[in-house]
Amino acid sequence: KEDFTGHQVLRISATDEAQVQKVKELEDLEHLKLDFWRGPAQPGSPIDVRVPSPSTQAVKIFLEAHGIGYTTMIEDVQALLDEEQEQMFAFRTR
Amino acid sequence: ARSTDTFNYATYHTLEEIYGFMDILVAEHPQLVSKLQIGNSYEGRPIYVLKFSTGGNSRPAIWIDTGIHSREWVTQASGVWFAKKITQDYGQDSTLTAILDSMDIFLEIVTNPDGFAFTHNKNRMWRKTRSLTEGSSCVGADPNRNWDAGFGMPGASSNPCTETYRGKFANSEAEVKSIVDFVKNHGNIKAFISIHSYSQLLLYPYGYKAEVAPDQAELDQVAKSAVTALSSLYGTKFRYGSIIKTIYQASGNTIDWSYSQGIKYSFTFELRDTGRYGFLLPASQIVPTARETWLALCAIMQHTLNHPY
Repeated sequence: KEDFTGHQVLRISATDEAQVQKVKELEDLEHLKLDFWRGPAQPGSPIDVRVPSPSTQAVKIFLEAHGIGYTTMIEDVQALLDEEQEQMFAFRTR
Repeated sequence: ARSTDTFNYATYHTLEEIYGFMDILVAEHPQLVSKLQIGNSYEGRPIYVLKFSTGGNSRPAIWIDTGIHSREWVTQASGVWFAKKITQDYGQDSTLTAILDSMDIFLEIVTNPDGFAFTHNKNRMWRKTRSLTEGSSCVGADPNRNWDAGFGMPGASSNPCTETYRGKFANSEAEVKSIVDFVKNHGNIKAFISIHSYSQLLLYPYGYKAEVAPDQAELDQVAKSAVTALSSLYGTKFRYGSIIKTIYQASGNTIDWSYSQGIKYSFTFELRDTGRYGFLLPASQIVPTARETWLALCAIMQHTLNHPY
């Protein structure tokens, strides 16, 4: 089963078209293995991307270098998945 | 669960548990609910649709599907809740009773069973189907880019390794083809609602082209009343509009196809995440999400009933 320990979900706020295009450049870098939960669309609409831990630093440096704002929406994806599994398992044992 | 009253709607369930729920619901309401198999998935799993009907033959009907993107778990869970709600409200709620006295409702809860099973067993983040693509080590196509509406145009990918891979050809995915065949054979579907998560949007055609849909004014009006009804419960804010204007260009998408079949009331929902969880919405939010969405669905179904065409 895929493990998502250390994966983070960043919520990126691209304020203009140039920044949206910059984020689209990220989308094309397959080696980063980014998973866009909400793809780059229009300025102002949130862009959510799951970032595997090996890529986190590179992505954050890229965004900061281009002055693109972001917040960390999910600190550790696997932690939320563990909670989800526990909740399902707890129900089933009950 | 021994009955749909003891079934737990506030937790996520496996494919087997959801299919088991369907059988119990049919057994409890044989006069109202039946289970149709409309095909098999790529890996051979049966694809089921629940039919809610109070009689008649090939009546005008409403199609609702959830879970076409398998990782969007709150949608399949909401679909289960909708199924139970329909059986509870028929004969009790005047709006739903009027709808079912004249129309049928088809509800496909697990529209991508292979992908859904994969999210439970291997990769919770899986979105696509699980079909194999000759010449590629990557698996699956995006079932919301595989429809015969603007297929091949910008707004999808031809790279099998991407999340928006359109597939080899239109309707290449068994999960899509089975709906296409069902809708064409039925021939009297009047509303087509495909439910995704997340980003709190209610969308209508077009997605593959910037041209304004002929019925845009009416669709916008219906969407406005639906999102107003939705937000009346918990204040969840939805935006609405055409796919291409509200988010981005998406070719080969479900409701552009249904609209091209003459199904005027074609809508896609993107349910909540309330800005925090994305696809990992906690199970505690399943029932609130289903409740608010149900109000919007009823607004669309009522409009469909009152505006025959």
